[in-house]
Amino acid sequence: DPTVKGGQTSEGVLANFFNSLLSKKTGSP
Amino acid sequence: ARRAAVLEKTQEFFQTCDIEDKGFITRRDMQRLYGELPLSADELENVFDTLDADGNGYLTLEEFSSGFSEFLFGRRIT
Repeated sequence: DPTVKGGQTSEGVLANFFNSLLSKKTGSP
Repeated sequence: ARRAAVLEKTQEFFQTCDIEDKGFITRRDMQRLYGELPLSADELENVFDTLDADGNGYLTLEEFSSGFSEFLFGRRIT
């Protein structure tokens, strides 16, 4: 897997990002 | 119906990042999400670089949705 800064794969970072957006949207009142 | 839902979500997320409603996302817009999302500044930078497929410094809805599809379905749809 290609790694990026911080040792996390770009796919992992992308997944984190979209998961955060999902929880931000669903988590807000 | 599922495709419409994905499209709707994509546009919603895109607008979350494109605060000024410019129609594209810049690296600076991405950095503004720092503090709002549980990601470090470095990680947000990486997200931008990963999504900005042509590396022109602007993230279009097309590039954004392509990245979102990759996240959802495990592959990039062009």
